[in-house]
Amino acid sequence: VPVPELKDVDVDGGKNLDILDVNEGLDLFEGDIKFNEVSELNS
Amino acid sequence: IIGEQYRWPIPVPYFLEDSLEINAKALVLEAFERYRLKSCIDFKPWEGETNYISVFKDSGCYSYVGNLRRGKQQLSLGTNCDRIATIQHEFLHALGFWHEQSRADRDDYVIIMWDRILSGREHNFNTYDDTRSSALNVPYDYTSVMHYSKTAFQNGSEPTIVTRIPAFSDVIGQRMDFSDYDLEKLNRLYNCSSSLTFLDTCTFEYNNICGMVQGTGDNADWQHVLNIPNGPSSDHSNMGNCKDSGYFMHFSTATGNTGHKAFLESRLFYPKRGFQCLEFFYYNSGHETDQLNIWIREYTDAYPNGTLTFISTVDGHPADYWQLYHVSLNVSNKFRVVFEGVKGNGISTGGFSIDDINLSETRCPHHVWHIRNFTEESAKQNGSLYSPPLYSKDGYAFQVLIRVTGDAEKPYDLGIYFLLISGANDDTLQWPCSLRQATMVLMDQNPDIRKRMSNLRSITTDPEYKTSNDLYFWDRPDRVGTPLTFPNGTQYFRGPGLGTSAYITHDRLHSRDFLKGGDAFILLSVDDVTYLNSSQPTPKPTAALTTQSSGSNTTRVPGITTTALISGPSITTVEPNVPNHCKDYECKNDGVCTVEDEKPICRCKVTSDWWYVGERCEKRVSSQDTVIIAVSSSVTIFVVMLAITLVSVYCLKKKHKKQLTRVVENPPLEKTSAF
Repeated sequence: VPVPELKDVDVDGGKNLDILDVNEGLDLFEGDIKFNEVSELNS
Repeated sequence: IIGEQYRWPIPVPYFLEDSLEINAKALVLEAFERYRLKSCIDFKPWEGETNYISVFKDSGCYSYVGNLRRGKQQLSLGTNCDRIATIQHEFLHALGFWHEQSRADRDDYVIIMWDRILSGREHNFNTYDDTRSSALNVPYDYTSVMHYSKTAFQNGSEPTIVTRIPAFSDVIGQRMDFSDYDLEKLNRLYNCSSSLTFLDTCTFEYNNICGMVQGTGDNADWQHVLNIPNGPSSDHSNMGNCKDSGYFMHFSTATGNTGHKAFLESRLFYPKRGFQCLEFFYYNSGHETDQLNIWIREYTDAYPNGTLTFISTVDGHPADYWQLYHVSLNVSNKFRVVFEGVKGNGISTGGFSIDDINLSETRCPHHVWHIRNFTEESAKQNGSLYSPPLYSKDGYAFQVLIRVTGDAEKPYDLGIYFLLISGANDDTLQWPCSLRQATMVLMDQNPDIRKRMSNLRSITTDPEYKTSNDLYFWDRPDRVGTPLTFPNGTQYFRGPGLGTSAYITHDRLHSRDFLKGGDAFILLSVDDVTYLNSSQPTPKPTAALTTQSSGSNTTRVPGITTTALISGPSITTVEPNVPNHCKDYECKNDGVCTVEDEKPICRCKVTSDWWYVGERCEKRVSSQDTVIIAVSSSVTIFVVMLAITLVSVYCLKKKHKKQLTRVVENPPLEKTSAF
């Protein structure tokens, strides 16, 4: 049975996603840095 | 980050958590290979070391900076983090690197446009002074994989980072591979003097021809030349761009008799891993019956003078351009690589030439797709270039599609897609195709493999993945694909493609050596990654652990030696499963369950500043607590001793006074009678 032609799938949804784009909305320091405790940030 | 305490011991222990996507797991291993090739940083599966990197899937891609000596240190690779440069970037954070634009002198090189930054995000553009961060005497690096792109945290469409040299405006934010300066810093930070898997690179620019030697027992020699009248007119390293340089080695078949040969033997190599990839460019301007053969001369105890083993014959036909060749080797002993040129029985006006040799203890790509005159060819094909039909090692037929978006007037980017096609083995293969990782690399043709910043993307086939029509995406191409015809008239089916439209931007494609001499090389591999679907073995203590050994676990860090205290027995070996006793026994605060006298007990996390105690590691104790306890105990003891002393003195004094009074009232009689 012939099937309709399936379209290619773009895993990036047509966007050029950089690390900061992927992490948008997350509360990470400098976009992708995690801190252990507040004291570490203060230091 | 300044501070030896932030360094990791080498090899760095890692644990790939089950939550990770398979494609991400495979890419982590690929990223480790780039570290091993270009630095001395090695990684090993966690065997119970006190501190290790736990790679897991959370929201986003993130890491801590440096070794925080917190036992299990997490590094997240969430959705859309399965990109090799993203993984390299996060591991560089873990190894102790901040972002490039946060270095103390960055304002000399870039201008931060504060009014274009999202409100409240300005703190992401902080710098660290030279008491906190060191640039390790390496110049500011626009090409660093650790640099923000120009659009970081922007609130509109204007760039938030403007480079003081405009040419670097679109260079910052590359996510392809380590830059040269990234590697210089990494190698300085960890005192690297050699790499783990690199063996040799040679452009033949110098007269010593990289220590290669002309063989004996042959009829001719290889020549060290700049050009050959009938090709090649220039070398591959420089493509003729540098006057009076650009040497390569040439074996002429224009003279001599049929069967005449010349050997060119490499210097000695001492392999560590037991597998190697030899890569070189060659130019065949001879006759199609001429041969270029690859041999290995291996030295063993039984054969101290070496034995020659034939490896392969370069199968490229004569062509007026440089071609790329890979040879997989499996050598465990001291060896040399031998290039043998053999004159065939046809009339030749040229011969074989070789250039840009690289030898490393890595895996070769399975296929090379050479796209000649890339720009013209992609324009001719309306922006869609399909690779020739290829087979994976286990028999799946596939193609790769490169799609150019935009048109000639507007700068275009490249997309890349992996597609299954119908093949000769389809009836015997498993469908839908399960957990095959397709790796697609646009090769940076820098002559030195360590300096390449090749662009890699990979996808992994998910057998459960369905299309909107409820068909399995990776099912047999003759079930879900489109019927097509090859140029030779053969009919076949092509399934849908999975990939990205954002493989590489136009500007980056035209940078470096991606299109050297106008040609592109796409390196392709398809690997079965089913083994990554099972959990990484977790460390388990052996029977020897039933005896207590108080201990210290000494780990080697280049430059320093760190001794990490472990409470209780030290963990020595790895076995595939956690003991059954530990199944329902939960240790809190990252404690590790072990078995002692057939009873589960918790080994708690310890750092130099604090540690956990209690049956389930539920209580945290810090070194400050001990200081307080020690000081208060000392004060208490001192006060009690003082009190005892004072009371004793008082009692003695009172007793002595009493005695004195008695003597005065009743003087002793014996003294009187003596007179």
